[in-house]
Amino acid sequence: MNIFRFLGDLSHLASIFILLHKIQTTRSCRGISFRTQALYVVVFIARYLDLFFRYVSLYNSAMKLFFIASSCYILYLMKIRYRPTHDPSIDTFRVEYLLAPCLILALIFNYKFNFAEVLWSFSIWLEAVAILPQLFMLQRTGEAENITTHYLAALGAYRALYIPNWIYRYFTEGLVDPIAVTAGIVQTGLYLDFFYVYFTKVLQGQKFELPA
Amino acid sequence: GNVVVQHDEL
Repeated sequence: MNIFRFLGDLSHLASIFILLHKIQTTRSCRGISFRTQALYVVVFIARYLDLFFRYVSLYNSAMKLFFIASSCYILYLMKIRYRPTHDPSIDTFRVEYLLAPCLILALIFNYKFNFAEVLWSFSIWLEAVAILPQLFMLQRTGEAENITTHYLAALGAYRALYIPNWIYRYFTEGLVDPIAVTAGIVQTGLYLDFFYVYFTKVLQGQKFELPA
Repeated sequence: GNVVVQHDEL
């Protein structure tokens, strides 16, 4: 564990707490893509099934359980508790266009051709693009509540912080994980436009609005 | 050598 990965994980945790806080305090999931949240459930279950056969550390297991449980809870909040506040008519990104290519990438790029490893690779690629329905929705509405942008910023920062972690691990442990690194760079890249608007508008006290 | 990835990250 190094400081970059730890801060990345904290940022990921923070993003979930911000999202839960947004839903609970506004009693609404307006502006949040159900499709993106559902993809995260798929990502976490696919990747963290290794809880059953791989033990890394208490920290690792606790985080995995938290990410699975919290992502399922968010789906429950969106689909049942605050269902009327979710507007499916603006959440229309076709997730098949993400799932199928990720499955193909996982079949081609994996560390071993077995079920667990292909599933792991699939979850890594899917995580990289799971934010697209949310960003697509943001693009369509052209604006977002401040709290939603803080959620997205924390979520984007999480994988961005893994990049210096991988550089650090390469130099200290000689360790390279080409699949995670490639997908992580793609994932961070998808946030660049968002980060630009977040830093130049939201953090300057303005509302998050995209140019028409 | 072989790529040995430990999957010790989240």
